[in-house]
Amino acid sequence: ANRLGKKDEL
Amino acid sequence: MNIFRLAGDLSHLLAIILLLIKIWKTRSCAGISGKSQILFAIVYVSRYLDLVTTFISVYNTFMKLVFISTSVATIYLMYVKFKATYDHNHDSFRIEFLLVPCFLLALLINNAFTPLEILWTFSIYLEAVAILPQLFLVSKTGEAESITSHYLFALGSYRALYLLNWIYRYYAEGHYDLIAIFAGAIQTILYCDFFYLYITKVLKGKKLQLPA
Repeated sequence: ANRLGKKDEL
Repeated sequence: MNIFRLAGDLSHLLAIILLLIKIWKTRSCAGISGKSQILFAIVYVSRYLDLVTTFISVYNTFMKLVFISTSVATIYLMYVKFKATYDHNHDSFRIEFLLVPCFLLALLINNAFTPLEILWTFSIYLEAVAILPQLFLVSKTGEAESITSHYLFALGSYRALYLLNWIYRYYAEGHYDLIAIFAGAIQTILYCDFFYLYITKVLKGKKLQLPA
């Protein structure tokens, strides 16, 4: 899981 | 962004708005668990600390600010403005029994041992069980106002839609996070008996009555 990908969810 | 996650976020936003409408219009927080609202506020604050470090999109920042501000506003309405209508006796769930285990589990099982990541993981675990005081309160009072059941249905649906979002992202982007998926599955499962009652009763115009 890429960092930004994971953290783009609420 | 995909349709499942957008629908989930909008369902989440709807739930929060329904709760504020219920409290503001009935000028009462009867039937609502203040403990759950406190847990939700902790979830949002501990999860959205990256507001100050990472800019994802206007949508992302806007929604995070809305969730934090509305959860604080709800707590204010419950514990200050309409304090007299808060059901202290029935809202007796010991939230420390949720906070401590979630934090310890976040220290044990996480994606990275950094403060931001531990807090994010803690917020994911806590959100999975944050509704327990509310479900406990409804089971103790044996019933819920219809707008409260709509609130719970929208809130439960949001993470169910996120489960579909994670399935979509796995196949479409090869992106997945097992911590979020497992916690989201548990969170959704906790609503199952409520979903059953909501669909079989509330949607037929009956009041949500739990079998005594």
